[in-house]
Amino acid sequence: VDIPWVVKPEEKMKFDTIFDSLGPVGGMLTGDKVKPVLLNSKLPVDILGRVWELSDLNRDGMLDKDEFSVAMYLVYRALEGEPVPMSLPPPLVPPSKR
Amino acid sequence: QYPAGGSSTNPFL
Repeated sequence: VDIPWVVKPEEKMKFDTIFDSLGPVGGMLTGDKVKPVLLNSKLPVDILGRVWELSDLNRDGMLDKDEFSVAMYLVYRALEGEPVPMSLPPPLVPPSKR
Repeated sequence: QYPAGGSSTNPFL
C-alpha cells in the first residue's frame, strides 16, 4: 500500500527532536516519559488515552520514533479542534509498520 | 495502578 504518511517530513523532524529530548532507551520511550508530554497539551485524559491506544501500534507500552510521531500528530490535530479518530486511518500508519 | 480489565500498556487508563 503506497499511501504517503500524513506526518510531513518537517513535522517528523520536529517530533523526532522532542522524542530525542525525552531520553529514549534503546530507541523507545516508556509510558511514564511520554505521559507528562501529552498531559502538557491540556487535552482530556480520555482523549489522551485514545491517542496512546492509536499510536502504540504493537501494544508494548512504549513508543518508538514513528509511534511517537503518530501520538504527537494526533495531539496537535486535537488541539486544532479535529476529533481523534476511533481507529487509525491507513494514511496515519507509519510506512515502517504497514 | 491500572483498573482491572484495563490495558496495562496504556499509561492513561
